[in-house]
Amino acid sequence: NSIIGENYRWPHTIPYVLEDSLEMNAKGVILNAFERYRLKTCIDFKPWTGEANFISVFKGSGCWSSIGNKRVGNQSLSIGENCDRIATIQHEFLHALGFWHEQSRSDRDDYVNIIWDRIQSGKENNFNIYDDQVSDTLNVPYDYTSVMHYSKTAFRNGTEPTIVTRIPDFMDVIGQRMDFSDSDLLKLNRLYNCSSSLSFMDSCNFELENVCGMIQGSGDSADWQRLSQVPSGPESDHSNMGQCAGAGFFMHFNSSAVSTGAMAVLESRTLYPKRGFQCLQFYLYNSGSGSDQLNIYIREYSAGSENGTVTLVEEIKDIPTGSWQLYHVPLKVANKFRVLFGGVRGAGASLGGLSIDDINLSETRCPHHIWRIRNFTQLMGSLDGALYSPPFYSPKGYAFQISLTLSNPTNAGIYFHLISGANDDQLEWPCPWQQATMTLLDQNPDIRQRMSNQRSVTTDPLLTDDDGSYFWDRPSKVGQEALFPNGTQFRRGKGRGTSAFITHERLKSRDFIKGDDVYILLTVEDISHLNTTAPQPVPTNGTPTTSTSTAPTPGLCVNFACENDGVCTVWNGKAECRCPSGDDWWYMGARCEKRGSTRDTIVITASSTAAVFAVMLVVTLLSVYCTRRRYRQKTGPSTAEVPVENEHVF
Amino acid sequence: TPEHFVKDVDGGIDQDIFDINEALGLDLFEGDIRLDGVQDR
Repeated sequence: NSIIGENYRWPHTIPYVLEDSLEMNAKGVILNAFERYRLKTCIDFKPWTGEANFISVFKGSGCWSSIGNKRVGNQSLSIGENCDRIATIQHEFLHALGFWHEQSRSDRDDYVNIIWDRIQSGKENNFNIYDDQVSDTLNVPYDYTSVMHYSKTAFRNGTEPTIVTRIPDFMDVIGQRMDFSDSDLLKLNRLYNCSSSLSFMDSCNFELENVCGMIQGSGDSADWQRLSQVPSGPESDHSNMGQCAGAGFFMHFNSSAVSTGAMAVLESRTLYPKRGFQCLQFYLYNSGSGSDQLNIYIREYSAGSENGTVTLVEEIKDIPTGSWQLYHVPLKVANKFRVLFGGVRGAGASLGGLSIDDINLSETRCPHHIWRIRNFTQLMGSLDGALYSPPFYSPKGYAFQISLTLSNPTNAGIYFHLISGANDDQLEWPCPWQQATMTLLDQNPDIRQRMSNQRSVTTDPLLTDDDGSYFWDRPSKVGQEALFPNGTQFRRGKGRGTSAFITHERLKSRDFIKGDDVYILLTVEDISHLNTTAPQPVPTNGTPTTSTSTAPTPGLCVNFACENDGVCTVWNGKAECRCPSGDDWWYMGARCEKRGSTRDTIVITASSTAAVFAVMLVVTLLSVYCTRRRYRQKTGPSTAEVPVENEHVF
Repeated sequence: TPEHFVKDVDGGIDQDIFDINEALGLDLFEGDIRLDGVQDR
């Protein structure tokens, strides 16, 4: 459902500016949203370096965008208060990329019914449809799951839904604000002719016999086998959990058939990194001995080493037996490489071995921690109070916990808590600008098709609680007493998050619960670097700017209005207007009140040329006239007219 | 366990884009689109 016209397209790499007005959490979430574009589409984002057109994201009133590239230079996109959810930002940027809302398609009425008398008066036009002369469906069927679809309660005047899907099962699907749907991606990649993405590298569920081009290692003592079942486990693969008869394969290393210390190596195909950092994710099942282990190696190729240099990256030990478990391994490879999975037979007795499935490799950052919640189904609806994660430490050393609430009949909630930890004496309090990102993982085998649900919370050191204390102060000071399951006492700070993280309906959909396991991926990043008003980049026309000269200083610019979207800036202590410009037009004047364009220049040039020509013509004619007159005088009538006989000789 | 000691930033309501804009009194095209004359549909 995109706007028609090539002039609305952006380049594949979109220049952007995150204005200082944005909330800190919003800045972090916007950068996370860009990572989702980089993983699943060919759209990339880069800080503005003076390109003619760029998107300026600022904290306006509400969440809104324009449609397509308006080619106005500085194109605004507002991420205001409460808009700092990743899918909201993905939604607004899809507008900027040229997409309308899904239910405004010309064929909308084939799929949903609009209940007009339940719409707030005056808002009916929000439900207009537009024919295929003005918007293009890109040949993709109507998409109930689109991140661009209204929810069933949009603009309702009461409690009844304004949209009723003709297929009832989709009633609670429309209006999802989790992630791009498959069709969103299909349309976007079709509109921008994407054939690859910046950060996706590989995904393998071993359903195809070519096993994604993986090869058996050489020099090892056993091979990995492609199986769909092992007597000692797993009974089925992880991709489909055995739901598909005749399908569902994984790779298995039978450690019971080799002696202690024997290894089987499985190598990935050759991979070509672009960003220099990667995250390897896969599911692992251990049905061998508790001492079996899986080693992850990298074979990196460089000019000097034709066969590549093999380096051990991680040793995965103490692998729990009897269930599929998710693992992440961060990599840092800059040259062509292969990933090697080395299964090693441990000393203990083995009845089976190691199995791997659903491998994904992308040039993204791995989550810092994984909270695996087992037997989740029985917890839903039965848990009163909150479920707490194990304690984790952030890279900066802050101890934290996540809490999940499942007792509300409609929504599950999620909260981030700081807790007392071993490093507290050396840390800064209140905790400054740590962004906690909590992701409920959609366990789809292919990372590109996952629609994970995510929320971020940032610790603002100046935030105060109802009682006036600093919210993110030291937990031993402001927190409550609590006990770990082993009885150890600690103090837990107040949690911050949302009671409306995801509905129970959605939680039970897709692959959020798989093998009765739920995974919450956790990352706590220091985003204080986003807080400084860093000097703005130098536009290509060479006029250096610093954020102080571009960022309006409230005092000088308050009463200094610029017209035609001009921006007030302070230069040499004086308020001035910076005027917008386009490819062939610009505004000028002290207040950007005058408009200029290359057409004017052409007119001025032509008219001045004509004027000069006219003047020269007049001058030429005059000079010819004067010359002839003088010539005629010289040879004039006095000689010619004097009779000869009257002449006197002296 | 002690009572669930938290601050709910959503106040218990799952606010969509259009709810947020409506509460602010914005009257944008289809709730969150800023159109200019050239693009009026």
